Amino acid sequence: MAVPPQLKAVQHHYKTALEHDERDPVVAYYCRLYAMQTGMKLDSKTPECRKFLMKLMDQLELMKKELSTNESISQEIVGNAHIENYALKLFFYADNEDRSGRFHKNMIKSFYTSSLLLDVLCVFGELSEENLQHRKYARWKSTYIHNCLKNGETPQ
Amino acid sequence: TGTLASSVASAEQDELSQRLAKLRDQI
Repeated sequence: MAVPPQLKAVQHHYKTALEHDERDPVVAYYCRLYAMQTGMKLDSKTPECRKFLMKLMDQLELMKKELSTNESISQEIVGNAHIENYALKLFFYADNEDRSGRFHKNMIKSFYTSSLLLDVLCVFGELSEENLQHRKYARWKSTYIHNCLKNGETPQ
Repeated sequence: TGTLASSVASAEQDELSQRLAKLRDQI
């Protein structure tokens, strides 16, 4: 389903959910939960947003039922650790590639996805100072390296 | 009509908030 323009701020988190439905349903679930919570704050009044959010809620309820035996879903504290570990794994993979001078699309995507998953961590509460810094760095790096590669420049 | 549409929107908003709280075991 298409994300309404009013909810553009969560479109990449929703896309990340779709990309992880098979690969890691726990990540897919919490990305949807973030999109849901944030989407409700952005716009839950216009008909297109209400329709989108209602469908998103249906998906979340269904996923929670299907994954009820998974502790990362039934206990949010376990889910918090799962998302944080996954986000940092992507971050350190990309950081290692960066420090080794290996610049490619996959590392850019890893930096960017880690920043999105650090956003998702906000559903569990305020981000730690360390995670705030990781998020800022990952987002900046993904944009910087993307622009360098696009312009044929070597990132510094 | 505007008032009716607004009432429907509010009711659906409440429904979403309740379902979200239930999903997160907050009620």
